[in-house]
Amino acid sequence: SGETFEVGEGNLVLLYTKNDGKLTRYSNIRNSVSAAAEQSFKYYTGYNGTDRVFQASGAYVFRPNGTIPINPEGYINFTVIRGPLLDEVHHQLNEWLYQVTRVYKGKEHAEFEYTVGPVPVDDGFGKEIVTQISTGLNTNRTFYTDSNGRDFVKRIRDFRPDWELDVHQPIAGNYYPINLGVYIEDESMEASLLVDRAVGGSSLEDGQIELMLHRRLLNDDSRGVGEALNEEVCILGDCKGLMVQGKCYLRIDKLGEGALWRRRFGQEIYSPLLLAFSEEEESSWL
Amino acid sequence: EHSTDGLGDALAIAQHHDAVSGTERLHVANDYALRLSIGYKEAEKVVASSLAVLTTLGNNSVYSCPLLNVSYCPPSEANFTGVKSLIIVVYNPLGWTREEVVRIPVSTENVVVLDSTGSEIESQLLPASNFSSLVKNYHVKAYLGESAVNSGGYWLAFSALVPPLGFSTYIVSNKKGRESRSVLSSIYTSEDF
Repeated sequence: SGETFEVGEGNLVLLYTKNDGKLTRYSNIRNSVSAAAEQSFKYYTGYNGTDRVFQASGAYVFRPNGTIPINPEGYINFTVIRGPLLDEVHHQLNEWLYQVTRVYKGKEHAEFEYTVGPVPVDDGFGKEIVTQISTGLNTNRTFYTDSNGRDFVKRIRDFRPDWELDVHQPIAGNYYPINLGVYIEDESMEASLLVDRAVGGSSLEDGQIELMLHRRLLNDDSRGVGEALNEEVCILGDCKGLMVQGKCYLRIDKLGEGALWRRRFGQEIYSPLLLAFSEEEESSWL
Repeated sequence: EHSTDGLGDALAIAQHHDAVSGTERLHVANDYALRLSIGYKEAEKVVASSLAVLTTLGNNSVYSCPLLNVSYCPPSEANFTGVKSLIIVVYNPLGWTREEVVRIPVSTENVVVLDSTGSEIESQLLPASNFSSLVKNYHVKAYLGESAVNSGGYWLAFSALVPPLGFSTYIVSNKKGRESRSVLSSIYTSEDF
């Protein structure tokens, strides 16, 4: 009704704006959790340089040189698919960025499946593509990331507990490795984002979580690998940048209720159901 | 005659710090991928023969679909019409019961999903997007050197209930002779809003 439409047939309902298909709200009917939730995409252009002048962004070094939003005005073309088991929202953001958001009837998390690539580099700049989930949580510069899938460790923006930090790289200096997930919390709620692969991530603003989805860079960062992080797939001599497809999962809980889901569902991401196929005559399979 | 040793070797090599952090050269990354693929193919045969014994499928071939994430799965996309039905074995490697939506690509909308007792269960058909067809062709061409069997088609979704460290069996059957079938999803575009 009005300016928004709902997605989700079960406890979880996501609200989107009608005119541009943007996610605006996350609501869980079962536990009365309702929070603003917006998603955006952008990319960082990588520094082109050497080890001496303008240290390049490369395999070892993340050194962004400018932030470019992707479709900040909204997603003009989107498609909603509804059914008895799950609803999907498809967003085509540009020629190399596509996302499907799924809400399963029996689950209380949203699933984002992103497909990124081949990232264009014709303009001479490498790109590092990220997505951000912004909530209204008052997080006071604090967020939590896992430690190689184990305990979540407290991170404070622009701060290290054991030395005086002088921040020269406000983005890269606050990035951490994410293997299981990242979460933020305030006095009433917590928002968790789990991943299906190792990525980089951070919380660069209060109430926000950021994940890096893909990197394609054109310069060697001169830290030993000896080549640029510019992976390509070649078919009959036609080489294109790598295309990646992955998933992340968002859930917002009342404070203190997210840890169980992060542990349990994190294990389910790591050990998915395995499928095998065969065929049999109709009359004999019973 | 088959073993999981090749996969073990590939996984061991991929523990190198360059493999873990992604700071290896591209040709090394390709080598890691190749070894993992070889190991996977070998281990797949062990799993297939084990499942065949467990499920009493006997001599029937059992396949896995490593490119299922890009909706490429020849056994499920085949026209399993007539007397043949598609058998799906869902294995749960964790120690608790799980109920999850399983999705497989199919080429026809005339299907029903049955559980192992022969009772029909709720299922949903989702049309494959143009973009997912593009992704599918990209990967199938890149990794298998051939064109995808079916571009487009549908994803068939159904809810699988699987016991701890165990498996459940589901059957996808042609709807012929049956009153109901999988529910086709409703589709709304941005223009509809």
